[in-house]
Amino acid sequence: MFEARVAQAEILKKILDSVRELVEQGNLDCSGTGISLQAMDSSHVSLVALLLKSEGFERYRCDRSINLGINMQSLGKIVKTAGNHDAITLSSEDKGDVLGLMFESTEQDKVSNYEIKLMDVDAEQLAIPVAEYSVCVRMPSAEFARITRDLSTIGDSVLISCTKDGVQFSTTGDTGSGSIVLRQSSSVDDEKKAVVIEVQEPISLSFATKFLVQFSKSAALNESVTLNLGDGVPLMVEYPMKEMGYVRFYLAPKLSN
Amino acid sequence: VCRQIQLKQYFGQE
Repeated sequence: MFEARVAQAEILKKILDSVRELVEQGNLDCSGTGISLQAMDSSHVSLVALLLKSEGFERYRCDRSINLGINMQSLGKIVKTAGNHDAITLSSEDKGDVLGLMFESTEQDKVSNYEIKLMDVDAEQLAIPVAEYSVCVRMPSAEFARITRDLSTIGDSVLISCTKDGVQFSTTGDTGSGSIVLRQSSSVDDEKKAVVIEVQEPISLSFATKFLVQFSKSAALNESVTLNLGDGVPLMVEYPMKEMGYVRFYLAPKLSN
Repeated sequence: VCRQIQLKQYFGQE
């Protein structure tokens, strides 16, 4: 038996919104420690790694580990019908063929029950090694969204160059070029609004703009985002979710021939 | 000219 209850539907809505455009279907791996999902986009260039820790749920029970193959679009559509403050309980029998969803309003005067058919998802599981990153940039997630959106009007690749002085995002396209530099915040009252740049080694790497734009749509998950870059490893973009876990995106670079 | 690398070149299969 698997059962997981979140106090407020809002967080699940935000999580599903952030992954469902990138990932059509995936396996929710449910175990005693929580729920995880690892899925690549269809071109195998980017990967979503989601972790929802058991302690982040109001109630959590998973007697034996199970894989729930889910169409993320279908799940997203159903969860969207819940009120933001509704409690949501996910459930599945050990050998069941459906994922049950129960929404309960805060007043307990409305209860909705849905079932989604499970599917066989033949997803390749990749082993993600723990990487040593040369650069870690923490910045407001809204700023990251703005920068990727603004540069996407010009070019399909963004070069991210980072030194101790700042991080530069630049692009070139048929119509011209553009670049945006962010400098480390000198003094900030609100830590969430700070730009913090940690540099072991300066680095410059190119990435496909369209994926950065996709990732940056997760801004609702956290006011801050971290970009982790290293030579010979994919970019890792992380949106932490307090006690709940995280959504991480990995993106392979574009290399010059 | 840039070439898009795939993730498999970095991450092994489990």
